[in-house]
Amino acid sequence: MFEARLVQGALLKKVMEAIKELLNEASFDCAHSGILLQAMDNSHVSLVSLNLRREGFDKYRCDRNLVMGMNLSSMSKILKCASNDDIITMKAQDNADTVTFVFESPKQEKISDYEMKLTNLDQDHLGIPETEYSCVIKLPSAEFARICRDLSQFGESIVISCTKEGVKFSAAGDIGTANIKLAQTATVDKEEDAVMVDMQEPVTLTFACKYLNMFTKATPLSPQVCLSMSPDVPLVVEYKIEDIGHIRYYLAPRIGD
Amino acid sequence: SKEQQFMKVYFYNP
Repeated sequence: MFEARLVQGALLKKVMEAIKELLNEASFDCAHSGILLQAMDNSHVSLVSLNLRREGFDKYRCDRNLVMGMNLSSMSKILKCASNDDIITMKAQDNADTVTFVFESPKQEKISDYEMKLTNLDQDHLGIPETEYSCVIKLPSAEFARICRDLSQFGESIVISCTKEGVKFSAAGDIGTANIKLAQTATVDKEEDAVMVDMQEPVTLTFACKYLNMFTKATPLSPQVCLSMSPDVPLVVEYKIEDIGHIRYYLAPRIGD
Repeated sequence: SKEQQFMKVYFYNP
C-alpha cells in the first residue's frame, strides 16, 4: 500500500507545471524515504531530478518500494481538476496498475477521486555523480526567469559567465547583443532577494535558451534558484520545494559552438 | 548530437 497526503496540494500542481514540458512520461519511485523521479527529457539533452521527502507529507505510507510509470499529460489533466487549496492524496495498492488521486477541499465539503492507468516504462538507470562545483550562484528565481526570457529574443544560446564580482548573462544574434550583469548583493532586507556567488574559479559556459526557459517553469515553487557550474559538467538549476524537497535540472553545455 | 552524447556519458557511467 502506498499513500501520500499533501495538505499543500498546490505544490504538486506546481511540480507538474515544472516538468510536463520536458517529459512526456516518467517513473515515480516511491520508497519509505519519499518519492523520487529522475528522467532525461524527450531529446536527451537535459535531466530532471525531483525529490519529495516523506517528512514533507502530512501522511506518508509506503509498505513496499513501488515504481509508478505515469503519462504526465494525463497526470497534468487530473491535477488541473484540483483547486489550489485542495489537499491532494496519491494512493496505490502494491503491484497495482492504477494510481488514485483524491482531492479534498479544505472544509471537506467536496471530495473527488480520479483513477489513472499506470504505464510500464522501460527507463534507463541513471547515476548522478557527486561533483564539486567551481561556481554556485544564488539569485531570485523571478529574476532568472526574466533574464532567460529577455535574452531568448537575441539568440538560441545564453552564455553564463561567473567571476568573483558577480555573474554575467549574454546572448548574441541577428539583431545584436545583450549583456545582463548581476553583482553580488551586499545587504538585502529579504534573503530571497539576494544574489550570492560562491566561486572557486571563474567559469564561462554556454547553454541552450530553450531548456533554460523550460526550467523556469519551476519559478512558482521557490523564490530563489541556485545555479551550479563547473567546466565540462552539466549546469545544475535547483529550486527548493519548501520543506519537502527539491527539483534539479541538469543541462549539457553547448559543445562546439 | 554532441550534447546528447555528453549527457549519456556523464549520467550513465557515474
